[in-house]
Amino acid sequence: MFEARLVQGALLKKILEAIKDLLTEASWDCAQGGIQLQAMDNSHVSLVSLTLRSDGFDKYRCDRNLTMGMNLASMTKIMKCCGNDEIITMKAQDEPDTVTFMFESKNGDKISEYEMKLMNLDQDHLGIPETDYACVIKMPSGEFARICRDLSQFGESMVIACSKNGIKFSTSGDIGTGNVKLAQTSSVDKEEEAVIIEMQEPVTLTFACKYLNNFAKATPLSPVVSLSLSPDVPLVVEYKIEDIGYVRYYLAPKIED
Amino acid sequence: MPAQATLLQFFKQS
Repeated sequence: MFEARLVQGALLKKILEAIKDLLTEASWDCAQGGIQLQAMDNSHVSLVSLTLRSDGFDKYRCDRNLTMGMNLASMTKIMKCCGNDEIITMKAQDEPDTVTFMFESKNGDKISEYEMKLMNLDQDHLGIPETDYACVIKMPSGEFARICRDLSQFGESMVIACSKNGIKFSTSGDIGTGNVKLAQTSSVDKEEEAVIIEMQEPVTLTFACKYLNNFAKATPLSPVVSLSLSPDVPLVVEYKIEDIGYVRYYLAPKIED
Repeated sequence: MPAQATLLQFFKQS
């Protein structure tokens, strides 16, 4: 049997908001160590990799490894029934056909239960090699979301150029061009407000704005986002999820033919 | 114009 209880149920709601527009369906792989999800969008341009460690849950039990294929639109409907301050418990039998979501109010006066049918999904797991990235940027997630939103008004693609002096995001389109430069922060009171660049060599890559905007839907999960870039390899955009895990997005670059 | 690559060009299917 599988059971995972999360007092901060709002986290699971935010996680779903962060992936539901990229993926129509996904497999949640549950094991003793925790829950993992890896899935590509339909066009195979981006990939979501989610890890939730068992020790981050308030209660976690997984007797046998199981894979739960879920339609994320259906899961979103169910999560909308959960209040932001409610406790979420996910439950399933071994070899399940359904998963149950139980929502409890903080004082225990109200309990709602929703059972959702599971799907058999073909799994396209990708082996992602360990990479030493040429540039790793940590920056406020809200700033990244704003830059993606602002620049995507101008064009479909965004160029991210990272050097030791800073990062430049730029775009161009029919109405003109736009760019935003961020310098590395020299001193900050709060680490989450800093722009920090770890650079081995400068990198310039081009990405589709629509995916970056989709990744930015994870902003409520973390005040900080990290961008890892190397020449001619997919970008990694990572949001840590409190003490429980992370969501990482991989995005294939646009490359010259 | 650069073309959009896919992840399958970079990562192996397992």
